Amino acid sequence: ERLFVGEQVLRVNVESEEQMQLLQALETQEEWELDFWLHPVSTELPVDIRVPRSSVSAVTEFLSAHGIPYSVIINNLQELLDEEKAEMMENQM
Amino acid sequence: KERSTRSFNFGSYHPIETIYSWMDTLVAQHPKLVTKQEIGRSYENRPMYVLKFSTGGNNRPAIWMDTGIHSREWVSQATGVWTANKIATDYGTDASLTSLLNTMDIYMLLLANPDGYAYTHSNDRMWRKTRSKNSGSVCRGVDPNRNWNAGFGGPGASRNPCSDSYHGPSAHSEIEVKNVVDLVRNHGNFKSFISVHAYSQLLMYPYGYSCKSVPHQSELDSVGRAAVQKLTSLYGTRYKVGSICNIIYQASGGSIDWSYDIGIKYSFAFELRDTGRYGFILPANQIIPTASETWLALKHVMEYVRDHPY
Repeated sequence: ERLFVGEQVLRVNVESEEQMQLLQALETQEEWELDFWLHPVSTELPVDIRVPRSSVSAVTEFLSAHGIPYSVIINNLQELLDEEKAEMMENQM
Repeated sequence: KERSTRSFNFGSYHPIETIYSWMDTLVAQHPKLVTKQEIGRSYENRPMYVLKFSTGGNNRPAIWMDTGIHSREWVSQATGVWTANKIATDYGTDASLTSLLNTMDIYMLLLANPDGYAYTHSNDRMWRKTRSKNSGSVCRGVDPNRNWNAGFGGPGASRNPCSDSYHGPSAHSEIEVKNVVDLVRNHGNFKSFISVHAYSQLLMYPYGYSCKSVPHQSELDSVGRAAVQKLTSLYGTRYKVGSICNIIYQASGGSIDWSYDIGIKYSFAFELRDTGRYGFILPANQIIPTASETWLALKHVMEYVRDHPY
């Protein structure tokens, strides 16, 4: 089973077309293995990105360097998944 | 196994086996209204079941609803289960729903991507696609919402088998898609096609493959806005309404573009809530509030379809 220990989900609220284009460039960038839960489409909708632990510092540095505001909506994805699984097990019992 | 719908917890997520077992219970409890039909098998040979709600007649005008085409969007499958139970239990008491079912049928495909859904439980909670093998690639799966014959292979889908939006080798290459296509085409009398996804609180209509307006754009837009108004009235969850291309992005090969292009005018896609900022991992305690608010919008759309035969 694939685990997501230390993986984060960042919510980025892009403020300009330029920032949008920077994020769209990230979509095609494969090295960081980003999983866009919500894609950069308009300044009216947030962009949510699941970031593997190994890429967290590179991605946050990239966003900070370009002055792109973001927040961490899920700090450790595996924790949430463990809670979800525990809830299902409890319900089944 | 949870044997009775009464003990089935609609406020929890369930594995595929439990949902399939619950379907039998629902049919057993409402034998004059609900039947379960196998419309084919998935790539890994899992049955694909449609719940048909019908009070008789022959090939009546029908409404299609599918949930879970993207397997990791668990709140959509859970909303489908709750909605199926709601329809079954409200028939006979809710006058509007009863009048609808006295003239139309409703078909619900709760697990539109069964292999993917099973895989999210067993191996990778973040899995979105089907599980088919892609020849020449180590990566598996096709995005089942890029595989329909509607602008297939156009912008907004990837030709890379490793991409989450890979459109597949050809339109309807995914057996999960082809099973639905065959059923809808053979039936020939669907009047509405509703596909439920998560998340980002959107109610969308065609097109995704192009940003040009569909001929019925203004009607679909006003139906969508009125439906969303009903949804918001329950808990204040705010939705945006618009065409797929204009409200999010150009996405080719989508199911509701296909359904619209074959003449099913009232084609809509829902992106359900994430009011809690959990994305795809929406806590189970938000399932019933999500399904309850969504029902108000779904019901509005279905009533409109009932009252506007074409």
